Amino acid sequence: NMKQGSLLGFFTKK
Amino acid sequence: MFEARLANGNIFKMIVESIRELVVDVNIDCSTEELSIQCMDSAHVALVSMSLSQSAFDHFRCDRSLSLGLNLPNVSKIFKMMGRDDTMVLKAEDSADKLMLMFENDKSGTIADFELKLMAIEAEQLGVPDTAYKCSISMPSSEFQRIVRDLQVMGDTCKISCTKEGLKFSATGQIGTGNILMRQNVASEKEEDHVTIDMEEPVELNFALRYLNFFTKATPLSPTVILKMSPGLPIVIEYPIEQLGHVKYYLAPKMEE
Repeated sequence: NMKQGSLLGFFTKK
Repeated sequence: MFEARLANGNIFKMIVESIRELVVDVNIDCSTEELSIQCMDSAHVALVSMSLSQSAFDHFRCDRSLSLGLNLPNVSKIFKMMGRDDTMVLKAEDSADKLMLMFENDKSGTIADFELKLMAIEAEQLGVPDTAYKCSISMPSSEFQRIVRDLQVMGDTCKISCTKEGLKFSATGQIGTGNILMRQNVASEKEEDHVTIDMEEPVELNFALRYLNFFTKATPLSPTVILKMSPGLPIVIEYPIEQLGHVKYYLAPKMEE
């Protein structure tokens, strides 16, 4: 089944 | 001193209603150019990016950039007391520890004013890279809302695939599978009914319907919604607010285990 990704894997904290 | 006057206060009310279930405590960042919000949900799965240009306001004064820390459910309660045709005025001193909201009804002449204590919310600003998306779809926002609502019956994950066939939404669950295929439609004379699909290369991604459903709370803001996708990247779902701004939602995809 599918695992929910996190935005932190795509967007960097400034 | 920050002061802004919006003749159609309802726009701001709809913006609050479109994000308050996703992000609770937010900073409304005020600059000379715009009011903006950038905030992730508590699970860091979705990001809200809202912008309302100073040109949307009849009067806009922002001497110094300010961050107004607010609890959106409380702001939403205050807006319940605003009449549909009221003018909204926001006001805060530079040493902002409270926000004044005023609702003026031109017809009856009544003025309601409220004072909200501001919160100190530590801002976790995210760098959202500019991306040239492989697929960009513009479609009626009511249609997107209906698709998301209908597919929630079938399961909790929606596969969105953009191919030369068109844009397909699929959901599978205990009771079975549902597919909704939309094709490009620029024939109807009503611009708002158009579906335009710009596909540079096919993309197929999976998303949690629970979040997509949250995003459709922005439907009253815009007759059209724009979906942008690239392989392996978060989807962007944008509700333009006429030429005055937008509410954008970014959602991380679900991946095969």
